[in-house]
Amino acid sequence: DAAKSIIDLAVYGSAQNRSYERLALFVDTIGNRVSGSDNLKKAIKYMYSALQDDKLQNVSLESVKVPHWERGKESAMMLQPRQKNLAILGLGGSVGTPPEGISAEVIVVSSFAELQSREQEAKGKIVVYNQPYVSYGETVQYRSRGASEAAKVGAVASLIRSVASLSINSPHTGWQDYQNGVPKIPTACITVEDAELMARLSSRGVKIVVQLNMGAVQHPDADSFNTVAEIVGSKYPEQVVIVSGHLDSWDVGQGAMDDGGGAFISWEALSLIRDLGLRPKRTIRLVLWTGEEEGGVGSSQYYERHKKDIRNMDLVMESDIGTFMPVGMQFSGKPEARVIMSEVMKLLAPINITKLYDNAEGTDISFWMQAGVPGASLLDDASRYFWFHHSEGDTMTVQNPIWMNHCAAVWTVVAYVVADLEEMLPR
Amino acid sequence: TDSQHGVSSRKLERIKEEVAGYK
Repeated sequence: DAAKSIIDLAVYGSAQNRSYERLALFVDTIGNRVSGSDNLKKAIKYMYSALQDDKLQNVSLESVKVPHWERGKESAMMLQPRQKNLAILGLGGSVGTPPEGISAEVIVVSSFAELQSREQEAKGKIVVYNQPYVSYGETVQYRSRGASEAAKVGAVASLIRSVASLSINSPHTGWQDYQNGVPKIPTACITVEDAELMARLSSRGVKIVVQLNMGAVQHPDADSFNTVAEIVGSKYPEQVVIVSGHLDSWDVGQGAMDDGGGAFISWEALSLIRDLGLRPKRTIRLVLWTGEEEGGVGSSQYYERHKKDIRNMDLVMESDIGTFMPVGMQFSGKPEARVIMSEVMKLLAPINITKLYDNAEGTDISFWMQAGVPGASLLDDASRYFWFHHSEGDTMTVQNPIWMNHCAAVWTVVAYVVADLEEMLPR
Repeated sequence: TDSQHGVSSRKLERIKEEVAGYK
């Protein structure tokens, strides 16, 4: 009755609310944790100590190099047709402006195609992208590629409508990628409201001028660590189920949702198993990744270091789309493995979270999945996730202890049962 | 029958029974 015991302890028993309370203490103490920052170093040190205090096994830090981008002071002001402050968040990896800033006329476009069709107008201007929010995966292209696409047509900077499904004049940051051979121009996100304002002004033929100041600096890569702890398997200790979330965040809000919740339910999974005196046949390994926001930097180095052991990697699990009320699990693997995972999900009938969906997702586990290892990701009611994502709104206030209890129960039952089956998942 | 990389239906049934044992 292991599954029922886990559910009872996580949702109704003495461990209820523990992951929430641990997370609150952590983010209230440390704050946000951008790659290369002192806060991230403190966070890793904090977790290293906390996991040891929790009496987990093989607590260790695995050294990696991560980007170190610093935002600096930044501001934007619409000068014409009237003065208006624009709330902005510079994008990770962006170059800064000259000290005096950049003052230029604006061209507003709603798509890359429109930018191409109006390329003659864009030279020497600031490109404002007012792309509609379709889905995160589709719309985020404007954030990651917007600067280089604008630079190709001679723009001097780009301002991109935040990738947000709801806005209260809140800018959302994120990583952006410069293309090789294309000039690097400053790039930031503006709010949905300001993007739409400038689009309306522009559609009326009104000339818009914006002053942009960004003090962003790219430092040399910094030392960082993936944080690891285990419950060592009793029969096949060399075989591993990974449960994971990422410890780094953006430099706004508290990083409580992205991905504090995912990291802390993953820690909770090991705590629950330990509390119940369970010892699966295989090793359950907690990995708290670093440098995820810059493109899975810590996890890619982990993969390179450990891929020689891929034969023993049973299942890789990642929670990185919030810990709202869970609705099931996403899974990528062979049909035979899916049948087994469907059976495992039935064990969660007492809390009515039994659905298995397709297509596990998660930057940090993608390297393993692409190499054929079965992968699973927590699916929750993420309808509000992109309201807060990469914004000052990503705070503890978004989190809910009851939802986290349920997430922890789902996470733990799946990790434990898969790790304890007599055989590894087919692949 | 077992395919080279697959799992036989009999084996799958046995694993399903094993999973059910964790209720």
